Amino acid sequence: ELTDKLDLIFKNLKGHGKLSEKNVADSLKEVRRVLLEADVNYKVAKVFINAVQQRALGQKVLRSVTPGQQIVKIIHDELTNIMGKSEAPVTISGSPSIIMLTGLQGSGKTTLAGKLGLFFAKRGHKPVLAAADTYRPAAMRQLEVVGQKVSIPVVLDPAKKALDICQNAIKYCRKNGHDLVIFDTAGRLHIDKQMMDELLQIKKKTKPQEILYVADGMTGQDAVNTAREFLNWLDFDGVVLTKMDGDARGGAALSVRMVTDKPIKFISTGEKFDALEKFHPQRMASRILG
Amino acid sequence: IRSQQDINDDLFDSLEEIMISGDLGVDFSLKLIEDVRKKVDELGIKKSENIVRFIKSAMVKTLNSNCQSSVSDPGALLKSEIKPYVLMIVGVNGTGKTTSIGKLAAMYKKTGKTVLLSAADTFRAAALEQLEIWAERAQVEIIRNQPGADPASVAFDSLKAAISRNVDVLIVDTAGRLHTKSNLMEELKKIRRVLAKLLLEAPHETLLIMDATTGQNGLNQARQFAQAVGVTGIVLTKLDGTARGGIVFSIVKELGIPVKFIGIGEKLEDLEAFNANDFVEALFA
Ligand SMILES: Nc1nc2c(ncn2[C@@H]2O[C@H](COP(=O)(O)OP(=O)(O)OP(=O)(O)O)[C@@H](O)[C@H]2O)c(=O)[nH]1
Ligand SMILES: Nc1nc2c(ncn2[C@@H]2O[C@H](COP(=O)(O)OP(=O)(O)OP(=O)(O)O)[C@@H](O)[C@H]2O)c(=O)[nH]1
Ligand SMILES: [Mg+2]
Ligand SMILES: [Mg+2]
Repeated sequence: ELTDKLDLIFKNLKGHGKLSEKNVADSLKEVRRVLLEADVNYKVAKVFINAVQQRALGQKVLRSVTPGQQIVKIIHDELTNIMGKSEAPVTISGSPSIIMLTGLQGSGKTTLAGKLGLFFAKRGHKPVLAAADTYRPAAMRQLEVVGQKVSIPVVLDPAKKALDICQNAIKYCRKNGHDLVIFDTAGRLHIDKQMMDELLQIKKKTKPQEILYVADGMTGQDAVNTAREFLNWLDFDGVVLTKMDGDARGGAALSVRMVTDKPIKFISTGEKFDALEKFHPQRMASRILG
Repeated sequence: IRSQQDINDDLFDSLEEIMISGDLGVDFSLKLIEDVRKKVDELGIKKSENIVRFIKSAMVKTLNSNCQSSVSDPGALLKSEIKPYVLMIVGVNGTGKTTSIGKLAAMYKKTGKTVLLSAADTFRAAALEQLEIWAERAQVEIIRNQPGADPASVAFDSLKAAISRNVDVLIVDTAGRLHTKSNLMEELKKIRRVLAKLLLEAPHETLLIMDATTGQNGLNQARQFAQAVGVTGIVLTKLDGTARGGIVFSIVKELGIPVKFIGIGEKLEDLEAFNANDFVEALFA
C-alpha cells in the first residue's frame, strides 16, 4: 500500500514543520517505482514526478494526516487533474455525424463499434456501422454479427476499398434517415506508412466529427510511441481504453494523456456490448497507484 | 577527469532506461543491473562496450535458461512417436491466437506433417469463419460446430477426428479470455480435461499467445494461465511493431516457461522460431 511505504520514509517527521527536500525526494523515488510498475512510460513518469516535486516541496505538514497520506493525496490529485482536464464528450453534429475508430491490431475496435452504436442508440440516435476493415479474415462478417447483436445496420462490401465503404455508409445514412455512422477500420501498425495513409485519406475525404484512438488497457511502455504516431497522422479527438475489466493497472492512460493531451472518452470493461463506461479520472488515478 | 565510477553510473542509468522502456519491469531490471555491477567489479571489466556485451550475454542466458537450445526447433515440438500431437492455444483477448494457429499450421504442413484445426472458440463473433479462412490459406482441414456450441465438446470431437484420421498435429483454438475471469478459466480447464480423457497426455503443448505490447500485466497473465492449465511455451506476437516484449524475461525467470515462437506480421509466413540473441539485440537497437 503506497501510503504505508511512504509513511516508513517519513517515520521521523513530526506533525509540524515543512516537507523537506530529502523527504520529498525519497518518497518520490518510491512513487516513481509504483508508476513504472503500473506501466506508466519511463519518460512520462520522470516528467510527472518533477511536476509533483514542485508541488510537494515546502508544503506545511498537516496534522490531520500522515506525511505519507499527504504525499499520496498530492500525487492522486495531480494524476486526476492531468487525466481529467478538458473532458469532452463525443462530438455529434453532422448529417450523418461520423465517428472513426482507429488503433493497433486487436485493441478492441470492432467490438467497440457495437458498443458505441448501442450507447448512442439508447440516447435517441439512429446509428449505422461501416465495415471498413478489408484485410482481416472474416472482419466484415464479425461486424455483421456485432450489428445483429445490437440491432444496428451494417454497411459492408467485400469487393470495395475502405474509403468506398465509408462513403457508401454515409450515403446509406442520408438515404435512410440515420444520423450517425461509426467506421470500423482495420488494426494497423503506426509505422506502416501505407496503412496510416489509408486512414488519413478516409479522414480527408469524409471529415469525421470524431476520431477515436482505441488502445488496449494493458499496453506497456510502447503506448506513447503508438499514440504519438497516430496523433501525428490523424490528430485524433479522443482515446478509448479497452479491456479494463482485467487487472492491468492502466498506466498507459497517463502516458497517452501526457503525450497526446487528448481526453480519454470511454473505457471498455468487458466483451458484452453494454460494457462501456465514461472515463473517471479519479478512479483511474487510484487504479494506477494501486 | 570523471571517475570510472561516474562513467559506469551513467552507463547503468542508460541501461536501466533501455530495460524499463523495453517492458522488462523495474524489479527484473534493477536486479539484473545489481548482479551485473557486482560481476563487472569482480571481473574488473572496465570498458563500456565490454560491460554492455556482458549484460547482453546475461540476458541471453536468462532467456535460454529453460530451453534446450537458443533457437526453438519446430521439429522438436513434434516428438514423432506421439500422434496426434495436440497443441492447445490460449491467451487473453486479441493477442493473435487465431492468426498464430494459421501460421503454425502452415509451418507444420511445410515439414510434411498432416494438420487438423479445431475451432473451439464458439463464443466470439465470426471466430469460426476467421479460423476457416486460415485453414483454407494453410491448406489444412478444420473441425467446427455452431456458434454457441460447448467449446469442450468441439475440442473432443476434433481430437476424435484427429485420431480416426491419423493426423500428425491437432491445434485447438480457444476464445480469448482475461485470466481474472474465473468462470472462463474453469472453461479452459474443462477443455483440457476433456482432451486428456480421450488421449492421456493431451494436450502435449499449451502455448500462451502474448502480445508484445503488453506491459507488466503479462506476468500475471502467464502466472494465471500456467496455474490453470499449465503452459509449455509462449508465442510472442506483433514484434513487427515497436514494442520489445521485455515482459518475457520475468516470465522465463519466474515461471520457467520458454518463448518458442515470435509473430512478426499478419501473413501466413510471419512466424519465426524464437532466437534469444536476436531478441536481446533488438532490445538494444
Ligand atoms: N475482456 C474484454 N475483452 C474485450 C474488450 N473489448 C474487446 N474485447 C475482446 O478483445 C478481442 C479483440 O476485439 P476486436 O474487437 O476484434 O479487436 P479489433 O481492434 O477490432 O481487432 P483488429 O480488427 O484485428 O485490429 C475480442 O476477443 C473481443 O471480444 C473489453 O473491454 N474487455
Ligand atoms: N502486426 C501483427 N499483427 C498481428 C500479429 N499476430 C496477429 N496479429 C493481428 O492481431 C489481430 C488479432 O488477431 P487474432 O488472431 O484475431 O487474435 P486472437 O487472440 O485470436 O483474438 P481473440 O480470439 O478475439 O481473443 C488481427 O488483426 C491479426 O491480424 C503479428 O505478429 N503482427
Ligand atoms: Mg476489428
Ligand atoms: Mg481468436
